[in-house]
Amino acid sequence: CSTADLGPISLNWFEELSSEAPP
Amino acid sequence: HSTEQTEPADLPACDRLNPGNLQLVSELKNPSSSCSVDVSAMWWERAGAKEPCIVTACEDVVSLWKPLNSLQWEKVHTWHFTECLIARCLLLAPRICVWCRALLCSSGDDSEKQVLLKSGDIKAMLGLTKRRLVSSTGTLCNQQIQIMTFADDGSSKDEQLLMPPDETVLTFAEVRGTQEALLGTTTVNSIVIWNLKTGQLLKKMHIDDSYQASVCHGACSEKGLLFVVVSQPCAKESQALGSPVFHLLVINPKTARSAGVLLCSLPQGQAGRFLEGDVKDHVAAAVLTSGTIAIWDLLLGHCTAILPPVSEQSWSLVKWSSTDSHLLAGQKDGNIFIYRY
Repeated sequence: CSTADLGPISLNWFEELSSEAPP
Repeated sequence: HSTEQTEPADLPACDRLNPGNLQLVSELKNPSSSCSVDVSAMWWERAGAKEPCIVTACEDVVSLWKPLNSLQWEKVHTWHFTECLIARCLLLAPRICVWCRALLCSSGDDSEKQVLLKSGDIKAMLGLTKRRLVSSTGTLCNQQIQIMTFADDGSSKDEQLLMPPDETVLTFAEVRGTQEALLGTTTVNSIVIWNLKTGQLLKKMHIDDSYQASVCHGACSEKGLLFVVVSQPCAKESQALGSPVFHLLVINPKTARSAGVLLCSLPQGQAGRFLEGDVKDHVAAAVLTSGTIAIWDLLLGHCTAILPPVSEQSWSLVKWSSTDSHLLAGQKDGNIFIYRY
């Protein structure tokens, strides 16, 4: 598969999702 | 306590069974008629020295084996469990062991004790790094996902709840490369991610319906993507895909989009479905319903070894050793064979 199909990738996904998710 | 010892294995006989990647090293014989339920390798600390040991579990007995030399093992401890039958061994790193479907706990020194940790409708359980144990109990609205942390002496130090998803969690996996991330699979084809530190549910990602009731065997985070190995006990044979046993998926946790990377199917001429299995680094091993063990290299993308039943005894267990590159293979009668891979 191509990674383009997976949408924009973030190296800091864990920190970003943690700041977005409800506490 | 026991003085039982193993005999060095007959190496030439093994070469005939496994021309290739597996070499029989040793055998742990089970003198009782009790059924074998689990096996694990672990580091056992005693008087300040660490030894690579093997833990075997039958229905009501857990045994600890230490190496006498490179080919022989000696049984040094047995623990009897009278109040419940053993379903699984869960090992917590480092040092502390929690055994028996995580119901009982041992401090690991000479003053063993058994403590009830969890009872009830336990759906999934996994021993994590930093002496932590994660469990899920109940279903849907009364589901509870709990992390228990243990002190050096095995006593319970901390308990924390993770936010439950609105789907029943089936399996857990730690994420290599992202230390505080925990991954879970659910009964309705979702993969969920938690932050172990805060207890937050970070994402619920629906994966393809063809991955129904997947069991997650491992996950790693690499360059912003999650790579997850799942097995599918319910997968059916098809002409196009053969008999699928393991899948390697890639997931973008930011967008929740996923794709299949590798499908591990049985080589032609092999029959059976996934019964149980274990993944370590880039190698995946499965016991098939035919009683055979099959091994795949996830980097090479193909099956690298087939281990048929030995002495007409089907295999029922397979685990990778956490202390070396050995494969631990168990038969229903409780005998364990150790192979070098």
